[in-house]
Amino acid sequence: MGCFHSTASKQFPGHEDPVILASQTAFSVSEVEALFELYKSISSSVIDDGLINKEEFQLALFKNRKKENLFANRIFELFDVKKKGVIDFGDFVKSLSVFHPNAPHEDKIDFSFKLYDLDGTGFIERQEVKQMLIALLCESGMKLADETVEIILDKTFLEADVNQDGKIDKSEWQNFVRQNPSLLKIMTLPYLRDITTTFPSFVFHSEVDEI
Amino acid sequence: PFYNAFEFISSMSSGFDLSSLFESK
Repeated sequence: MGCFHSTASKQFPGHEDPVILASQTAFSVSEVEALFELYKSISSSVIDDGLINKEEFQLALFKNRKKENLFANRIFELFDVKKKGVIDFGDFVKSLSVFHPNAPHEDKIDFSFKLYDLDGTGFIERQEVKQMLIALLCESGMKLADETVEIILDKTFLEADVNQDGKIDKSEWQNFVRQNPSLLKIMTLPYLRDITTTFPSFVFHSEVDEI
Repeated sequence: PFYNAFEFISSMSSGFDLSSLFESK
């Protein structure tokens, strides 16, 4: 499969065949190769080791490598599929695939559930949602009284936590998202539809026949 | 105006907005 693979495999640990990645995701082979151009740029921004560490991820998101952000951290943790503290190219493509406009709706619901289930217990607990609300208030510089935060939590859990056990399970989340489809807006990136035109240079590095 | 905590979080948090990854090229 040409020099794309042999070169990429040496320079990018965990690099996976773009043809296989395309077959496992919502992307075409060309789109996987275009994503590789983006991946190369992010993974070499701080340490040129062919992997994306948290600092590089934050730098790409915020243009600031020192900015700590609970939500960006959570996204990083979920993209770090192999739990090695870094994102390799396979992780990157498979995780971004969920954000493709054509990705299955159920995959988007599952991923969004994991985003909010901060400690990975299989439930979104009230304390986790409160932690996220407080982090968001800090991030945005907004001030809300604790009792206002509690009112927001009461109202949210009254609606989402159907069995009223103080936590939201996957089935409750699925129903809640169906009633509030705007919650999945963050799970779709229209940019991914145009990835080959955003990174046209991928054609110079490809030897895959499809292109 | 936000009585739905998740709507508040998803619409306000910059950390959940991955579009900036593509603007950084």
